[in-house]
Amino acid sequence: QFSSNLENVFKKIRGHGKLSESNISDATREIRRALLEADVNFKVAKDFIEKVKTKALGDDVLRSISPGQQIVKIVRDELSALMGDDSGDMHLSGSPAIIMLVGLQGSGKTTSAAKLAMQLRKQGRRPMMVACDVYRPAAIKQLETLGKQIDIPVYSNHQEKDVLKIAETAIKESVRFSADTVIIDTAGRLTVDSAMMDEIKNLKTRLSPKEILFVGDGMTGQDAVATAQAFSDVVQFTGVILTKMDGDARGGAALSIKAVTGIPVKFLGMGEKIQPLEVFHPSRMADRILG
Amino acid sequence: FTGQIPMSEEILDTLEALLIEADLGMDLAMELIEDVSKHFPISTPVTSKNVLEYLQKKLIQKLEKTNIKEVNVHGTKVVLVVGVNGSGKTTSIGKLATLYANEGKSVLLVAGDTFRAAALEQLTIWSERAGVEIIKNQAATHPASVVYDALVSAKTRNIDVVIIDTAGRLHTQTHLMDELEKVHRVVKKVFTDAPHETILVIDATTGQNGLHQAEEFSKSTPIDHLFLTKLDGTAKGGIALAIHNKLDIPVRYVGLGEKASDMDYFNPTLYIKALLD
Ligand SMILES: Nc1nc2c(ncn2[C@@H]2O[C@H](COP(=O)(O)OP(=O)(O)OP(=O)(O)O)[C@@H](O)[C@H]2O)c(=O)[nH]1
Ligand SMILES: Nc1nc2c(ncn2[C@@H]2O[C@H](COP(=O)(O)OP(=O)(O)OP(=O)(O)O)[C@@H](O)[C@H]2O)c(=O)[nH]1
Ligand SMILES: [Mg+2]
Ligand SMILES: [Mg+2]
Repeated sequence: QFSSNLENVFKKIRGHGKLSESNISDATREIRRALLEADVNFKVAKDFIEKVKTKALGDDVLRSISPGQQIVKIVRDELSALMGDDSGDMHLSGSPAIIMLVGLQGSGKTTSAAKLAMQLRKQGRRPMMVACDVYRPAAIKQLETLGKQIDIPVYSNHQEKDVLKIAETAIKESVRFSADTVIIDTAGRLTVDSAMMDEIKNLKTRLSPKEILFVGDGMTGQDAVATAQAFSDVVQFTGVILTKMDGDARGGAALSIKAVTGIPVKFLGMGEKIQPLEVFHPSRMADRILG
Repeated sequence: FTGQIPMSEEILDTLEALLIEADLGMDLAMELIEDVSKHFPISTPVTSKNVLEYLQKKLIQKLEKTNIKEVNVHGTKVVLVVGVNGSGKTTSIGKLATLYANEGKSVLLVAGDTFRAAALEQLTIWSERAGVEIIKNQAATHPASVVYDALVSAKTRNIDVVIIDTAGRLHTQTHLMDELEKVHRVVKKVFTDAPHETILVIDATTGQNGLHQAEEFSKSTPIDHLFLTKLDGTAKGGIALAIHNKLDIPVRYVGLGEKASDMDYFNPTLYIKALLD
C-alpha cells in the first residue's frame, strides 16, 4: 500500500533523470501520511522524515532508474534500524532474578506476566509471580487464576496493602517456591498520579529489579511518547512489551517509544490466550507500520 | 504568539501539529486546517486568540451536529456495553450502575464476560459498591444464554435498567464479533426495541485504530454512544472526535478515574477548551 503509493509518486517523474525538490516533497508527504496513520508520534515522524530526506537526496537515489523503490528501501531500512535489534534478551542475573511490569491501566500487564512466566519456564527457568496490584477489584484473583491455569506459583497477600512488603516477602519466599525468577505484576497507573509513580520508583529502589518492562497497548496513539518518557524518567525501564498486536493496529508506538527513550521493544503480545510472548522483529514491525 | 501577526503557513503547521498530537487524525486535522486557512487567508493579520477561538467554534460545531440518543423507555431500559480489551467497560458499568442507583432506579448487571480470568469477581465487586444486583452463570457456554436469562428475569420483575457487560474483543476476531452479534439478537428477542443504548467504550489513549474499532463494532451491533475513558491521563482522546466526525457516533460519557463517581456527561465546550490548551 505505502510502497505502491510511493511508486506512483515517482512514476510521474520517470525518465526525467534528476529528482527535483518537489518530487522529494511529494514523496515525504506520502511517507508522513503512512507514519501518522500508523500512530507514529508527530515529532518522531518529522525527525524520521528529515533523516530519510537527507538519504533520499543522496547520489544512489538521484542516479537510480527507480527512485521510488530506492526511497521505499531507505524508509524500510531506516525504520528497522531505528527500532533496535531483535534479541528479546532480558537481564536475568540475581538470585532470584527480578522482573517488574509497569504501565497504564488496562495495557495488558497481568496477562503479559503470565505469558512471560510461561516462556521463562519453557526456557528452563523456574518462575513465580507476585500480585502487587492491591487496588483493582479482583486483580489478585485474576493473577492467581492465571497462575493456576498455567501451573505457575503466585505469591499474594489479600490483607497487605503495602506493595513493597508483598514484594519483599515474595522474594524471601522464592526459595520455598524453589523459584529462580520473580515476576512482579503492578497496578495500572497514570503518569500524572505522583503517589502511584512514587510507588514504582520505591519498588525499584528497594528491590533493584534487573529487568523492568513497560507494557504498552499496541493501539496507543500520540500519547505513547509522553507516557513512555514519564515511565522512563521514573523507573528507567529496560524493555517494552507491546500488547494486543494480534489486532490490526499498525503499532507506530513501537517507533515512538524507541525514538524517545532509546529502549527497544522486546516482545509483542499476540492474543488473550496465555502463550509465550512473540519476540520483536524490527523489520517485520517496519513493514507493519508502513502498511 | 502574542499581538497581531500575519497568518502564515507556519501558524497553520502549528495548528496541524496540535490537532494531530491530540489524535484527531490526518483527515479531520486537514479538514479543519483548510477551514481555518480559508477564514484567515495567508498574511491576514491575526492574533492567536482569534485563531484558536475560531478553531474552537468549528470543533464544537462538529461535536454538536449529532445529538445524543435520549431514549425514554417505558419499562426496562437495556444498555449494552462493548469495546476492545482493557478499554474500561467493566469499570464504566460500575460507574453507570452507581449513577442510576443514585437516581433511585432498580438496576441489574449482567455478567456477559464468561471468558476472562476473574471477570465475574470484578463485576461482582462493582455491583456491591453500587448496591445493585448482578446476574451471572459461570457454567454458561455462550454469553448470549446469560443475557437471555437475565433479560427474561428483568422483564418479569420490571427492572428499570439492565446493563450488560461483555468480554473485551478485537474487531479483527471474527468469531468474537459473531458472538457479539448473537448477543445483540438475543437482546432483541426479549425486548424488541432493545438494546436501548449500545455504548462503545474507547480508551482516550487510542490512536487511529479507534476508527476501525468503531466501524467494525457497528457491524455487529449499531453503536449509539461512546464512553471515552481515562481522560484523567495525559491523552487528549481526539480519536473520539474522529469517530464522531466520520461515523456520527457522539461521546455521551467520559471516564475520569477509577472510582464509582469518576465519570461525567460529555461537555463539548469543556472538552475542546482542554484539547486546545
Ligand atoms: N487480544 C489481546 N488481548 C490482550 C493481550 N494482552 C492482554 N489482553 C487483554 O487485555 C485486557 C486487559 O489485560 P490485563 O492483563 O488485565 O491488563 P492490565 O494492564 O493488567 O490492567 P490493569 O491491571 O487494570 O492496569 C484483558 O481482556 C486481556 O485478556 C493481547 O496481546 N492480545
Ligand atoms: N485512570 C482511569 N482508569 C480507568 C478508567 N476506566 C477504567 N480504568 C481502569 O482501566 C483498567 C481496565 O478497566 P476494565 O474495566 O477492567 O476494562 P475492560 O474493558 O472491562 O477490560 P476487559 O474486560 O479485560 O476487556 C482498570 O485498571 C480500571 O481501573 C478511567 O476513566 N480512568
Ligand atoms: Mg493488571
Ligand atoms: Mg471487563
